[in-house]
Amino acid sequence: SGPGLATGMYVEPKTVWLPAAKGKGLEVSGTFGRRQGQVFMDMTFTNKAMQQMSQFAIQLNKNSFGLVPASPLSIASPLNMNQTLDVSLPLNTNGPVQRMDPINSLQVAVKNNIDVLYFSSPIPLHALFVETGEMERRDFLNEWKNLPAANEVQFPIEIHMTADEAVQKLKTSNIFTVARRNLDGQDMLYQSLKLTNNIFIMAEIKMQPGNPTATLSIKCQLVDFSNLVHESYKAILQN
Amino acid sequence: HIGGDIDLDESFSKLAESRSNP
Repeated sequence: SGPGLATGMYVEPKTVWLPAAKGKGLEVSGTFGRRQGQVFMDMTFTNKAMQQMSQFAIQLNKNSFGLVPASPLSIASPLNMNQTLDVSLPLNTNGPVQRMDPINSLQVAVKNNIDVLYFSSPIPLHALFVETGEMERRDFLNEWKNLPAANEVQFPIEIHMTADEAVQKLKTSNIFTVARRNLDGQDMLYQSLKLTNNIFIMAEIKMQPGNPTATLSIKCQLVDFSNLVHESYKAILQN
Repeated sequence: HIGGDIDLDESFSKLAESRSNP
């Protein structure tokens, strides 16, 4: 995950996507990263079968964000018994789009000489936050005012840092602070982010020094995104 | 241009005020 650290973007620890018991001996664990403006599936393949594995290939089912492999899976030599291999698969976002439920669901098929294995690996939304997600202040104000109250969802969120630190930390994960105000000691942060499919999402954080429970308000066209954006804020601010 | 920026500053201040106290 070295290159991922260069930008400071938060990357989830790898989790098991395909347990060996369901993968005919192949275990796949992974996470999603974002480096130099590209989404990556960072995976670890482990051969827990009683035979060598070879002829690996990967395919993604149609998904909400048009994610497709940007290159074939590069596993040149066979994977021996008990061998582990780290594989990084770059993804493009110009593939066929099909809305999934939940919206961040991604279905994966991995083929080897033994079988074709299927698993699901939900994408943490922040892997899709692009570097150009900072809205013009005027656009932010207009959008915020034009969207009806029904498009706003509020969440309590634990933030154990100052507003300055939160602004910096969020920025490294492509959440940009468009404006901030301090009213009676209360910090109000107005933020924007953009997804790879060009959807803008706006947010407000209301936080009080000494009180770790802040309020995160998320405003966007599709409220389906609100929960996932909240999950991303939590992952970024609490790790 | 400068006037426009001041308007925006004011607009954000008003937005924050309207939302700071429920």
